[in-house]
Amino acid sequence: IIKLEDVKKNYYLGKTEVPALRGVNFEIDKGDFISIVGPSGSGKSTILNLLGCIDVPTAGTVIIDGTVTNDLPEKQLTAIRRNTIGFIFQSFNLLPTLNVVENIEFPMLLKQGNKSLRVKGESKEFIDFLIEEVGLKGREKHKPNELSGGQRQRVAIARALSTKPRIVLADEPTANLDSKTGEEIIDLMKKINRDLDTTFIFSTHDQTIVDIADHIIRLKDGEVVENRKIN
Amino acid sequence: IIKLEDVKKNYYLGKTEVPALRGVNFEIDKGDFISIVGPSGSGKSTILNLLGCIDVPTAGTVIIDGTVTNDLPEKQLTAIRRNTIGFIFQSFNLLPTLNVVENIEFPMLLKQGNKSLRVKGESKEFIDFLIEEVGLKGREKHKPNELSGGQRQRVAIARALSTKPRIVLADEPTANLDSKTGEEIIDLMKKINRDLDTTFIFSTHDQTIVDIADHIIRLKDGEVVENRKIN
Ligand SMILES: Nc1ncnc2c1ncn2[C@@H]1O[C@H](COP(=O)(O)OP(=O)(O)OP(=O)(O)O)[C@@H](O)[C@H]1O
Ligand SMILES: Nc1ncnc2c1ncn2[C@@H]1O[C@H](COP(=O)(O)OP(=O)(O)OP(=O)(O)O)[C@@H](O)[C@H]1O
Ligand SMILES: [Mg+2]
Ligand SMILES: [Mg+2]
Repeated sequence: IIKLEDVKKNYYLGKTEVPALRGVNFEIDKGDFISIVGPSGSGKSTILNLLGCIDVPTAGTVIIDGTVTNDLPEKQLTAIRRNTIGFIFQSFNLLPTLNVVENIEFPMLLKQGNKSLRVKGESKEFIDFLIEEVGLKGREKHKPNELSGGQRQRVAIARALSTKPRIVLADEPTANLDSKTGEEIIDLMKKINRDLDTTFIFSTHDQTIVDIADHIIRLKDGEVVENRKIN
Repeated sequence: IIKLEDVKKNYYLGKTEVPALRGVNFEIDKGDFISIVGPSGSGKSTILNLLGCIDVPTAGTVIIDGTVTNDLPEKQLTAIRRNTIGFIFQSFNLLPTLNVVENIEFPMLLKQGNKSLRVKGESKEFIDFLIEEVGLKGREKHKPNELSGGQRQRVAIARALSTKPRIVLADEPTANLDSKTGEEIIDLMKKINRDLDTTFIFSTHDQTIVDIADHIIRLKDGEVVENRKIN
């Protein structure tokens, strides 16, 4: 469902070139539960941003669900992001003026073909289910600055899952969670992966996620140094 | 060096009362290397904010270095924060317009009695030492949005250590770091703890820090359920 072909990404600091990815190649199958691991600064978030169509490579090709995304116009990239992908950001990126429920519902309202400004029926039930599963029942009316670090992370997680996207990109989703809460979140994702055949791509330092993944890609200094399937 | 006596903290959401701390008691000795552990939402950051004089308790007494902080005027609280305490925030709180070096130097320029607007001599050497120790050599000119999540966390760590404060409060300092980088950071802190008798208070989910700590306080729903010294 995803293919990276010789992908390079350079950032520029004034005249200095910072090579974040130096030629990355791998394939991800539909329904994969895959972890991308590697030291801090090795390029994990950069890869997720390319997969999430939030950024474009400096060189090489990114192919998502059969479509080459490199030169797509912004309008089409936005459509892919909204209809295919759920993103859990490393720094959460919640909307500060919206409360927990409103933050989780937001992507649903943005989704193409959604003509209503309200979330009702089965969609509303699924959101209530997610709020309970991530342990935030009773905190629905809190705004992000009225939540603990781990609670904000869990809102970001529920938000990414709320539209039942085909691909979930999770950037260190358990970094701010104690091991018990983290395990509950991972079990939830495993369940969704099995029931809905959702593809999960994690960037993580959490050995618990790595142990459950069926495919591991290891990065070092912007290069893939290991690519191992575990079925 | 620190004492909490029956400390309570309530937040208010409209009319709803959210009891974050329900009566917390403990003492911390000078030079302690102590970890505060507990599930997400159990009150760890709230305690650190009270110890860091960023917040005041709803009830009970917070005593820092012999001084009761509850009813101090803002001017004195600011003086304690700047001269005694180094704080590593859970969400980093770096200044977005300053680069790595400028962010790390900033508390040094704020410190009472510091008449100069430049960091020179032995202070400058210590900052260069910290930048190397946290693995950010070569990244001095990057701004926060030009750094990875773990790199930002390491800038926050170096910044908190740069004034050689008597007490360091670290809120999940390794959450965004791979285990190897995290261990290097913890070794650096252990070294500073031994050489300068700095008191370190961690809120953490990282078992590696818990294993090295000589004092563990466990929280659950805003209460202390375990308080164990390990010398
Ligand atoms: N400004 C606020 N208004 C209302 N409730 C708040 C506010 N800040 C924190 N809380 C609540 O207080 C409780 C304790 O929060 P705290 O941030 O101390 O938890 P924590 O142990 O640091 O959690 P984590 O491990 O997720 O960072 C949480 O349940 C949170 O929802
Ligand atoms: N906008 C930018 N400008 C310059 N350099 C950047 C920028 N964004 C990232 N980098 C650099 O690219 C490299 C890869 O960053 P990336 O965020 O992908 O790392 P990461 O593996 O996610 O790290 P972490 O585990 O710390 O989150 C880092 O060395 C970082 O300094
Ligand atoms: Mg990252
Ligand atoms: Mg916290």
